[in-house]
Amino acid sequence: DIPATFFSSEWVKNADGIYPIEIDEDWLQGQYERRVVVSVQPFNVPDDEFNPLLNGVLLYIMMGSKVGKTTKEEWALIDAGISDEKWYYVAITIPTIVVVVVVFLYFFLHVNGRYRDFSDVTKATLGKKHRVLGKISDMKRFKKMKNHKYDELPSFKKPSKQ
Amino acid sequence: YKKVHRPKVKETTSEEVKPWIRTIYESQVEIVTPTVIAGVTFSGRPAPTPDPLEPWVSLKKDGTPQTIKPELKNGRTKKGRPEYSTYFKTLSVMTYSFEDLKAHNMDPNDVHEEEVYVDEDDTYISLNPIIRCTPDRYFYKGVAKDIPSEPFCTPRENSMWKVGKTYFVSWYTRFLEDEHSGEVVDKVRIHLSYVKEKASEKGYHKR
Repeated sequence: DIPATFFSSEWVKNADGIYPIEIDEDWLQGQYERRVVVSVQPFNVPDDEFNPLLNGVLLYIMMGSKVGKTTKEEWALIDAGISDEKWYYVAITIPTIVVVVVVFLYFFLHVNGRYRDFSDVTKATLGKKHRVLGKISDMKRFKKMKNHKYDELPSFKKPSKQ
Repeated sequence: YKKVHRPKVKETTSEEVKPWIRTIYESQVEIVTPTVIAGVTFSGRPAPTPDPLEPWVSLKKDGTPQTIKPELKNGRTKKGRPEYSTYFKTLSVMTYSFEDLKAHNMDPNDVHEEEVYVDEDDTYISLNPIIRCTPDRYFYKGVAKDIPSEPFCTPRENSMWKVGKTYFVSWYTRFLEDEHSGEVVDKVRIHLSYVKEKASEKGYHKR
């Protein structure tokens, strides 16, 4: 037997050049996907001399995608009067809770509006914004800086007309 | 947990495939039984009048069949049946003497050799509607994509085969030759073997 081989076809005519394979769930051995190699063994090569990896093609076999659409089974359950309405309750409950909380908060703030006083906070903030900087020469940082006075730039003297 | 979806093979025709009779090798009568695999009819009765626009079956990269309908555009056939060049022909050298040819420009003592491609026996091959594998349809595999996929055309490397579906493995028949005699091997066997893979090589495909 060829090691790790889980499927071997019967001897088929080479002239066909084609062989159909249907993937069996048992080949996955409980895993979701497995890496396999497909190889072709000529009649004149004995099993013990045949290496599947020599000219094989590596590929994956996998479980396949699940179908999320309403299937025939689901339709049959609905027809039988069995329906799963959990999603319906969740879809209704969550927005309702949000709306109730928003309404409660609005009335709470409205009722307690007159007991609120943020004037000290606002005054401090406004005071910071309207701070007077003063003269630059009074600032500690620029006290030692010698600022040159403005000198008039040399001007071009227009020669008088002769 | 949800059961694996197993799509049923779609029937493309309401007609039942029935056995038919043909005469091969001039006198031998044979009963041919058509088979349907993955929606493809093998050994089907050929049309009484050959139609150049008759659909044929190609294979996708993973080996699933795909029907191709040839189109006639501006007097030319597009997506027509595949041509196999000389891949399935046998090269033989024919030797002609002066007596055979009696060519006016040939020396009487000369021998003329000519290479001739002999067509293969298509008695059974003609019953296969699926495109055949030829070296020009090989792909390149490996990390650097520098290793030819010989003898396989399908499936391509890293294809994903899903449970319940049927895939076609196709190979170039002339690749499998006997080392000593040089003749094409008569019978073959297809194997599927598990491969140990590193954690980094594991495919984390969409589930």
